[in-house]
Amino acid sequence: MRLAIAVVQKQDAADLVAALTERNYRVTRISSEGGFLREGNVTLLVATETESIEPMMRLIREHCITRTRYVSPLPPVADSGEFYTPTPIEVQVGGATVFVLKAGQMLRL
Amino acid sequence: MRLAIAVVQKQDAADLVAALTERNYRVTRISSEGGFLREGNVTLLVATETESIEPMMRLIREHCITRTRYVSPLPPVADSGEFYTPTPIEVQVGGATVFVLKAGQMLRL
Amino acid sequence: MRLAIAVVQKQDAADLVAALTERNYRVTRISSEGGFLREGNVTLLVATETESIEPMMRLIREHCITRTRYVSPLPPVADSGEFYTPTPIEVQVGGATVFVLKAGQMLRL
Ligand SMILES: Nc1ncnc2c1ncn2[C@@H]1O[C@@H]2COP(=O)(O)O[C@H]3[C@@H](O)[C@H](n4cnc5c(N)ncnc54)O[C@@H]3COP(=O)(O)O[C@H]2[C@H]1O
Ligand SMILES: Nc1ncnc2c1ncn2[C@@H]1O[C@@H]2COP(=O)(O)O[C@H]3[C@@H](O)[C@H](n4cnc5c(N)ncnc54)O[C@@H]3COP(=O)(O)O[C@H]2[C@H]1O
Ligand SMILES: Nc1ncnc2c1ncn2[C@@H]1O[C@@H]2COP(=O)(O)O[C@H]3[C@@H](O)[C@H](n4cnc5c(N)ncnc54)O[C@@H]3COP(=O)(O)O[C@H]2[C@H]1O
Repeated sequence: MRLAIAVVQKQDAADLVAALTERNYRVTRISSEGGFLREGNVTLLVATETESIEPMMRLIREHCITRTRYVSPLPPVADSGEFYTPTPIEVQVGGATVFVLKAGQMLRL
Repeated sequence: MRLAIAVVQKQDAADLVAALTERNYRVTRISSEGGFLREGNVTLLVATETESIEPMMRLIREHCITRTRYVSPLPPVADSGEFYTPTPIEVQVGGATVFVLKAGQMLRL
Repeated sequence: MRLAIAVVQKQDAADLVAALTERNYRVTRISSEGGFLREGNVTLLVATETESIEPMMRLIREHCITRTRYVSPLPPVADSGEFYTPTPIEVQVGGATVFVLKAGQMLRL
């Protein structure tokens, strides 16, 4: 038994959850936020048999795409009056970040 | 040390959390959503000694009940004009789904 | 690879997340609630190499402080008419509670 924890972008979450449940995966969805961009994203919990992890990863790759975001770096502590126009920095937000943990037990009570 | 992650129905969460904290369990509550029914549910985190897992399961069994939900399947891509009355399908939503993980360390900082 | 799950107080979360991302940790933030005080707190997920766990703990210690909360115990089932003035009980809410799990795999898809 493995517990997969997948952090995905909001835009991809609904399609991915639909694709997973269509193939009989059980999924729990949790709203979360990225620490760096401070934008909303989605954390999925999927407990499944070990041999179903690989096909699950393929589904995630198919439904989650990498996007580029432009972030303005925080202005330096500027002298008053100086007009600060930051050059936005480019940040790649991946399709998904997935952690796979060994779940000793899984019980349906 | 074990970390139990329990997904329970909203209706049972408050009573279960009260029963757990009365018996000195420490509990963190996270709002979540089921992937299939897309209804709100609750994910509980409970880190506890290994020998306290069994008594915790008994508390979960006592406070979480199985419910039947009727869901209308999505209409097939119908021809226009056809009046589609789906027969609802019956879905059993369990009392609780619990994953138990080995927590190597637990620190109170 | 380790997955750290840290439950911290709301007041400390923003500073801690900023300090972690400044030092190149990747962090996911989830809103949660304490089972006992039923107050909002924050659950952080940080997956990182095993040797980065110790320096992360130092950052958590620096940014999370213990606070004292006064809670009124629930009134006993009183006789009607009796005026009940509870003596508040003092509860120490720690800086942070951290669970460290072995993450078998971590994939960026
Ligand atoms: N400290 C830092 N310094 C410089 N650049 C940084 C950074 N932290 C993140 N980034 C960059 O910003 C993107 C968004 O990160 P965010 O923290 O908002 O949102 C993250 C976070 O919520 C989660 N995540 C990724 N790796 C994680 C890990 N090891 N542990 C916990 N959560 C993780 O997945 C989301 C997307 O991550 P992804 O790696 O695709 O994309 C990341 C990465 O390219
Ligand atoms: N292995 C696992 N990994 C992660 N989370 C898990 C899980 N097993 C259960 N859960 C969580 O527990 C809730 C209740 O599951 P239960 O199996 O009792 O009751 C389920 C089950 O009887 C049925 N169901 C779930 N997924 C299905 C699927 N792919 N195909 C057919 N029926 C499904 O619908 C009920 C409600 O499911 P929903 O997804 O809304 O909500 C699920 C989900 O949030
Ligand atoms: N083993 C564990 N598993 C899962 N989550 C855990 C945990 N240990 C701590 N937490 C989380 O961390 C928060 C702060 O816990 P702390 O032990 O510092 O501070 C706690 C503790 O001093 C006390 N407390 C908690 N549960 C208690 C109980 N059952 N009986 C008596 N005192 C309790 O009240 C404070 C606030 O607790 P609250 O539940 O509102 O909020 C908790 C809970 O959300």
